[in-house]
Amino acid sequence: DNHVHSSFIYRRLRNHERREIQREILSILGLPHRPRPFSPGKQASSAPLFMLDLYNAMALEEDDEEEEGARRKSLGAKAQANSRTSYYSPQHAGYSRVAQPYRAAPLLGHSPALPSAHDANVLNDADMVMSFVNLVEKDKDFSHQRRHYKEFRFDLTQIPEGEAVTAAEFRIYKERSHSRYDNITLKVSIYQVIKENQNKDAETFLLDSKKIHSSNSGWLVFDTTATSNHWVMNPQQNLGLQLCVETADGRSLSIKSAGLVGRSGPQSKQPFLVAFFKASGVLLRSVR
Amino acid sequence: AAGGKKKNPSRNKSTNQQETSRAPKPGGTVAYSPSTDYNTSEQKQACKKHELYVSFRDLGWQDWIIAPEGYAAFYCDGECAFPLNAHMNATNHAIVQTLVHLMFPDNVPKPCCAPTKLNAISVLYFDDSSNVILKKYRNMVVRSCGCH
Repeated sequence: DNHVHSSFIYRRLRNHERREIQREILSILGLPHRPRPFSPGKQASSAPLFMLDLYNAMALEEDDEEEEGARRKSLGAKAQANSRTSYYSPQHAGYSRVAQPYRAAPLLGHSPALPSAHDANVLNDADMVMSFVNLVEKDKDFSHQRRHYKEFRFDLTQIPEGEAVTAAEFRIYKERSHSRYDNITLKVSIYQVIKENQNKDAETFLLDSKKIHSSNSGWLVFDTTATSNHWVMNPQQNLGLQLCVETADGRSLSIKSAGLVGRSGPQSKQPFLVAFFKASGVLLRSVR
Repeated sequence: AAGGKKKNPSRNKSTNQQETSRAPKPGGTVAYSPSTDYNTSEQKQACKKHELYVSFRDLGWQDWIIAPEGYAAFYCDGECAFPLNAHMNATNHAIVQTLVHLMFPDNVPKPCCAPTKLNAISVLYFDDSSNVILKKYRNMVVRSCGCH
């Protein structure tokens, strides 16, 4: 709503006005030029719906802060100490359907849930949240040792100066597995690729794994905070992630038949990496 | 002197003020509050706060800015007579007025306006690589200058 008064009279901008305000906003956003995300041949975008959810939750929080600020002013300083609104409180009613504590169990629901947040304040404290496009174009199905796996790569070099990763997660959507694997428990594991080899499997390091029932569907969230931090510090060591699925007796399963959604799935269920950042310095609006 | 004109600033100021008060505001939608009555014969008006709604669609930026659709910026007009626009945002507003007051203490009042209420604004946008960025800019939107 942006507090727009009904008394406003609207009119279109003139060219020079448009250029002037574009320059002003880019300076506020700290961007050298306007991005052009959709030129021909570019990858599809990454997780805008999830990010839109975050944006709306953040906007709600800002409104709360403003109202609280006004209320505090009228109640006097005394009220200040004990009126903090917690980010996950149900009063963010618009999102209670998704804001659920899901760290304890894999998040299986029908829409991307909001961040897991190692502590409850990661979104509150974040200055920036980025979701990254998966750069892997062609899916390879078999490794040299006939192990099913799926590769993911994310470019974390575009992070602005001074931003540090406070939390990062890899999210992939799982639908009901193929009927051939009905009523069994699957183990989904995510690995960081340490070294790639020519004629044998890459060297990998296990980051996280989850056990789920084949009939369950919803978002799986894997914690990749340490790996993302490592990649930001050492971009040349960013060799991507590998995802594998096994049955309880260790048999490798194809990602597709396990029900995990990849590039061929709908836009709203594409896998993505999301990272939360905190700026070390204070960002001030540039003086012009 | 702003605008590089060599004429007498105070005359310039009055012209400027007339210009400002009546010409469409640079940088956005015309924002006239019906309650504003500009009496040109009296040049000194109390500082009034105006709102300026900036629409990203209007700027042709809806392909890379996902949300918000626009934002309400504020600027003041009147006694301090330095509208907030691309060249004069609130941060350097008081600085410029201090300088002009030093030169013309009788005509230009001391600055009483420094940004007082600064709000956060969150912007959701695509970068060049189609990654999606949600950035919170604290203390970015000036809600009012010191006069209010």
